[in-house]
Amino acid sequence: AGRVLSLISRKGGVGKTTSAVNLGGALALSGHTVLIVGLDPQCGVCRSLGVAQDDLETGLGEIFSANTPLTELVQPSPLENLFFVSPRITSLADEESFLADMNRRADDFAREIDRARNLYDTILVDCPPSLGAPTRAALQAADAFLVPIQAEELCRGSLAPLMDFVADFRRRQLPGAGRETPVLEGLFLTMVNGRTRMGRHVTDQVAEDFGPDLLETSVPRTTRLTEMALKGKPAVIYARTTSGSRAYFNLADELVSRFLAR
Amino acid sequence: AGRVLSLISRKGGVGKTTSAVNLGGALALSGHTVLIVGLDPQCGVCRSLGVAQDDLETGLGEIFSANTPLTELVQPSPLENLFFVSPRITSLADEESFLADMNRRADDFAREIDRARNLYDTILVDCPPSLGAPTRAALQAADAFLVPIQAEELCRGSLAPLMDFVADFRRRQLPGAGRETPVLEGLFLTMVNGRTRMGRHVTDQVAEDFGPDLLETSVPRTTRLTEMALKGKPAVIYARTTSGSRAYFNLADELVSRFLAR
Ligand SMILES: Nc1ncnc2c1ncn2[C@@H]1O[C@H](COP(=O)(O)OP(=O)(O)OP(=O)(O)O)[C@@H](O)[C@H]1O
Ligand SMILES: Nc1ncnc2c1ncn2[C@@H]1O[C@H](COP(=O)(O)OP(=O)(O)OP(=O)(O)O)[C@@H](O)[C@H]1O
Ligand SMILES: [Mg+2]
Ligand SMILES: [Mg+2]
Repeated sequence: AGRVLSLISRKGGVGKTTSAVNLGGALALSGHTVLIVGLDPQCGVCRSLGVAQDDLETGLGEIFSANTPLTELVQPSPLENLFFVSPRITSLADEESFLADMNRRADDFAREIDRARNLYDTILVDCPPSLGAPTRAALQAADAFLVPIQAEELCRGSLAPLMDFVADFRRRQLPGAGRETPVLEGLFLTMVNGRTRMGRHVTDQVAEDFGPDLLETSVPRTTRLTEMALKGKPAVIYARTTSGSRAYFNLADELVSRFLAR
Repeated sequence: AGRVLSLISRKGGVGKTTSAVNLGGALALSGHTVLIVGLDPQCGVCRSLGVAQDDLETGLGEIFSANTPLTELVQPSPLENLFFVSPRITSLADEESFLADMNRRADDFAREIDRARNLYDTILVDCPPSLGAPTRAALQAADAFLVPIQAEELCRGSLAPLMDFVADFRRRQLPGAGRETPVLEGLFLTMVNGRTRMGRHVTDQVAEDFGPDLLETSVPRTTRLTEMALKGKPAVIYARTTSGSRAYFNLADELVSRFLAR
């Protein structure tokens, strides 16, 4: 049965979507069957996999509006083993009702994710930058959560409240249900420029603060990764041997071995 | 009487906070009296002006909890003419009640901003990355709004719905009150790397899509600007002659002359 990993952040623009798409791609190329669930109304996931939001035939919202199973809403990607589903939002009314549904019907969402486990080895959930309804729903549905950390001080300084939020979230889940999920899968550094003092400062500080929870793989700052939304496919396809792509292959390997080691 | 400008985005990490602090600093150094109102619970503004969020004596929330006038909550900064106020959030409960207040008591917030106009030439409101309650309150309180655009495709692709949102927001304001505010002050490119195809692609596309609404000043990608949160002061102080700082001085001049030209 599949494993559900949610990518969360409080700070904006730290690489959640880039990581969801490229980690998903790397896992797919290593033989996993992967589903990426995009929860950001801006639909960075679908654009990064070649589909304009307006061209989506259907979207996540159908779970709520028509009780359609999630598994019937899944879309193909440029990679054989990689699939995605995201909101199909073409108006402000769409966006408001999507957020309202994620708020009020998180249980339905979690149930649909649970049912999808039969079909996918890994389900990656990409969240908007906040601790609002989509992030809470993503945590409720997840076995584990991943925290990308942009190697900049403004991002590093916003981590502690994020970790408190998840700890608090876990406590608020029904205690009788023995919920220890979602566990922390790991934090990992993104957009690292190791030649700058800032890059080294944040790397050292995060290593000190989080110890073994900080994954060994970090993703370098590289323009090739930004082309994803133009090319409509992950860098692990269009720039496979470059540093950004290789980092995501390494991240995939590291996550798989950490999981097997438990 | 002061002018109220809100910095908004739907995409995360596009440079709202960096721009609020450095534009505010540049205006202050040109003789304006400036207030930066931070609406992001993560308090990037206070950290960038030398104060850890836990060390704040008071915060924006006192407007709601104790009916304290905004003008009494204002904090000094390393610059003589530059002041700030931000939420003082030290727990999840704080964060939730702040967001609930911004939602239900946006009128009180707008009234307090309005009263502050007597004391400041320019009030800059820094928002979290979303179209939620703080952004709506910031639009309600503003004369004009500014949109930083990170020179990357994932950001460019999320602009149209943002502009629709503000147009819709304006329409929903009481029509009888003749509300044409907030007007679009302008969009401006940030984190531009002009040597990359992506940088040039986004620059050209945004110029084509927005014409004269795209400000002439763009902010280059430069590590010096990222040091703001470590140094606790704007780059216009610690790195005044560098490209990032000069861009914000130019942005301040451009905004002032555009305003005077009307
Ligand atoms: N390693 C990297 N090197 C260079 N640019 C990157 C890297 N990772 C992401 N980017 C770029 O940085 C920007 C932010 O990344 P991304 O959109 O993936 O972050 P996010 O956390 O999903 O943002 P949001 O908070 O808005 O959802 C994008 O323009 C992306 O192309
Ligand atoms: N011109 C620039 N060059 C290099 N780095 C920059 C530049 N502007 C901002 N940054 C860095 O990019 C990151 C995001 O910037 P910032 O926090 O100002 O954006 P934001 O829109 O306020 O983010 P959020 O959506 O989380 O509020 C920060 O780490 C900041 O230091
Ligand atoms: Mg994203
Ligand atoms: Mg910010």
